[in-house]
Amino acid sequence: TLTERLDGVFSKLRKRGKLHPKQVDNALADVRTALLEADVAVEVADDLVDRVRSRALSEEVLKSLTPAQQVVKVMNEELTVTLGGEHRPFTLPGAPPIVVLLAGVQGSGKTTACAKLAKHLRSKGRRPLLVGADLDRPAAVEQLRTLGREIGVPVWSEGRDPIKLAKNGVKEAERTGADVVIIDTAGRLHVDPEMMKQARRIKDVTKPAHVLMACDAMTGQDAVIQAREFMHDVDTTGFILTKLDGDARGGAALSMTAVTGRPIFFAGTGERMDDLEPFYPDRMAGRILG
Amino acid sequence: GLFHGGTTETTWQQLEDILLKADVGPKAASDMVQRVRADHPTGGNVIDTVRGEILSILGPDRPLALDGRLSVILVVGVNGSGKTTTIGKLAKRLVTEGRVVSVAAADTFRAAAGEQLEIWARVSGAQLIAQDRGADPGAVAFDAVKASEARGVDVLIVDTAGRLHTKQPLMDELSKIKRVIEKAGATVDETFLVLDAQTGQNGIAQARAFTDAVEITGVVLTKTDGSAKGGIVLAVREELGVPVRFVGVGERPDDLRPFDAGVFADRLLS
Ligand SMILES: Nc1nc2c(ncn2[C@@H]2O[C@H](COP(=O)(O)OP(=O)(O)OP(=O)(O)O)[C@@H](O)[C@H]2O)c(=O)[nH]1
Ligand SMILES: Nc1nc2c(ncn2[C@@H]2O[C@H](COP(=O)(O)OP(=O)(O)OP(=O)(O)O)[C@@H](O)[C@H]2O)c(=O)[nH]1
Ligand SMILES: [Mg+2]
Ligand SMILES: [Mg+2]
Repeated sequence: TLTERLDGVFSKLRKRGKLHPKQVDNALADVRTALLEADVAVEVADDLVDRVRSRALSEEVLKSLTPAQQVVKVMNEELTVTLGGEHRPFTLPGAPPIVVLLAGVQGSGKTTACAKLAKHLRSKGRRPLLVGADLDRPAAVEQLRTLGREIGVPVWSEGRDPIKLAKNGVKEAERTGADVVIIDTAGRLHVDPEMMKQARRIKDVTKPAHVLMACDAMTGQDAVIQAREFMHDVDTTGFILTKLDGDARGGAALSMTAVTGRPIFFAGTGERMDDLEPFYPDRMAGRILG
Repeated sequence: GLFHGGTTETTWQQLEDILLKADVGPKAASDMVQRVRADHPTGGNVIDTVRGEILSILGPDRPLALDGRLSVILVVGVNGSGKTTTIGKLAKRLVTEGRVVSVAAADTFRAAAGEQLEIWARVSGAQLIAQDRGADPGAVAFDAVKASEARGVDVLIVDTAGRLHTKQPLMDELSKIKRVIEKAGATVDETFLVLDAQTGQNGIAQARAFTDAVEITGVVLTKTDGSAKGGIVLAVREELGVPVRFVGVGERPDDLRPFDAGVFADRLLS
């Protein structure tokens, strides 16, 4: 474990019961490596280590009988804070129909998340409508329709232009009395200007209360770039971190929150429609640190 | 270039950062920089040396060699990595080469998986072999072998459901699908692990688990049209000996290229 590794670093030499700052530097180098192994982005790991450094050079750590545990404790606290502190409840402000837009790169779990979210919101007394605005991927709308049938939530998708379709999806909600509209969109790369422009336009015409970015927990260094670019282009309000049922350490979670300041509202923990859980920053911190 | 003005501690750190940001992994990045630094104490052709290191890790390119009787390609990987799309592209490539191709819809689990592959079959000119959703994937694979042999198919590509490698029953199911194909009288000539280029260090855990379950003969690295460099394939090659065979460069039928290590290395270092 990280604590054991740091114990090794600190046990090598101690002068007059106090640690040498050089030992703390060595320990922090180890912490940096642990963060990088966990897929935290380089710039985010460096920034975090700098914040921890000043706390780690305090009397409390240098004079501690268990300095390794102290450093890990400080690390955990800093991580938890950056990840959002405590669980952030997902609220739906404004007059119905409230729009939630799902965005993200290809294969991140958007379509699945739309259906899970619809089921979750209905269990909270909402009347959701699912809108299938992904007209690119083969059988994308069919996938959403199948999931909608499984959970008993209506799916609407008519037309050939994703932007008009999304706007008309909101109109459909007004017509049927649905109070939440969850819009599924095509996977897209932040380096594809046409597709990012399309996402922006979908946002402009639907005026969502939330733009949720679905991100795969196994994403590596690219997570920080994706999060930053999507934030810039479509004003992400928060994240759904998917496939947390795997064993990826999930450093992407830190990269995403650190660079956008937006919370992770939910964790995707499986392929079934019930596999959506609230996200807990402290649990994630422990997972990242290993 | 980075090192042509001589070398400082900063330039070596910058080199390490380039490797780290490419998902090479912290230990591998640090080791590589140490090795190169020992050979170049005052700078010089450092980038060329690193490029050479990357090429030597990746090994020679291994083009697809499918011969004579029915060749079977099994396609596996975690959820959303790009398996079904890759199969569509590969099928199109093989049909264009004049082969008779069939694709088996052995993902009988996920919503609209069959419908998605059906569209790709039509686009690629391959024959589709499928059963209803919920059918046993082994049964679909068995059927597909028999039907492909009967129809004089040259290449059968088997699509499987995405699965996280941590789920042992799903990994066992994959081993069973492979055994069933062999029981049907065919050999699995290639088993491709489809890996998303944005995958971090978890990619090596994936590769290990899939190799244990079904012995991987190649990686298809997808979504290289994004900003991620896919450096995880270096560890996969070094630790498991599995080479990259193809790269996905987009979502359209022609967006599949045979792996070119030089192109990969240049992109990683850019
Ligand atoms: N194990 C696991 N699988 C998931 C999770 N979320 C989604 N998946 C699976 O990941 C794969 C991709 O999910 P999709 O919902 O199709 O992803 P997407 O972002 O809509 O994909 P595109 O529309 O192509 O961009 C599917 O096999 C899903 O079942 C999760 O939390 N855990
Ligand atoms: N940009 C880009 N997108 C790709 C590439 N390969 C696949 N995709 C996209 O990635 C998404 C997922 O592709 P699929 O083929 O459904 O992935 P899969 O592994 O079969 O997914 P599951 O069966 O759900 O596990 C789709 O939106 C594809 O269009 C690629 O090389 N580049
Ligand atoms: Mg989708
Ligand atoms: Mg698939």
